Amino acid sequence: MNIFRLLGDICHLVAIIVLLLKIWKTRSCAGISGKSQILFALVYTTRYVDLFFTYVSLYNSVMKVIFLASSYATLYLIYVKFKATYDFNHDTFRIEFLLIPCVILSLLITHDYSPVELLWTFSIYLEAVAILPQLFMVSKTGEAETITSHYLFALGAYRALYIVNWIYRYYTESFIDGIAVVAGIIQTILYADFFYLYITKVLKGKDFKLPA
Amino acid sequence: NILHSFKDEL
Repeated sequence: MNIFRLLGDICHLVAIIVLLLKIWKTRSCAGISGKSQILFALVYTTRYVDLFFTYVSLYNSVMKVIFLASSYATLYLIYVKFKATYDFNHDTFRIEFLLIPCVILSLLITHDYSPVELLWTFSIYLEAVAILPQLFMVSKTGEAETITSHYLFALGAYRALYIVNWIYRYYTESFIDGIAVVAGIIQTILYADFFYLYITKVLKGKDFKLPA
Repeated sequence: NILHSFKDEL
């Protein structure tokens, strides 16, 4: 554990809590892509099956349980409790276009052909693109609520901090996980446009609106 | 081998 990974995990946790609180407090999931949340739940489920097979640390296990539980709680809020506020007309990204390539890629490029390893690899690839339905929704409506933009910023910052952590680990432990690093870089690049608008608009107190 | 799986990460 190093400071970059810890900060990354904290950003990740903050993102999830911000999203849950936003939906809970406003009693509405308007502007939130349920499809991205389905993909994230799938990411955590396939990656954290190792919860039953390997023990790393108490921190590691507790965080995994929190990520799993919060992702299913988010799905419950969107698809059950506040279903009436779910903006399905704007959440039209076809997730099979992400799921199928991720399945194929994880069968082609993986560290090892064991079921747990394949699920882990799939989860890494899927996480890289899981935010696309949400970004697609924002681009379709041309705007995002300020709180939604904070959520997206924290979620994007998490993987960016992990990249710094991987560089640090490369120099201190002299090894690197090629799959995680390449996927993590792609994941961070997908947020680049958003980061730019967030920094130039939201941090200056303006609304998050895409240029017309 | 510098390639290694980071399974201790989240």
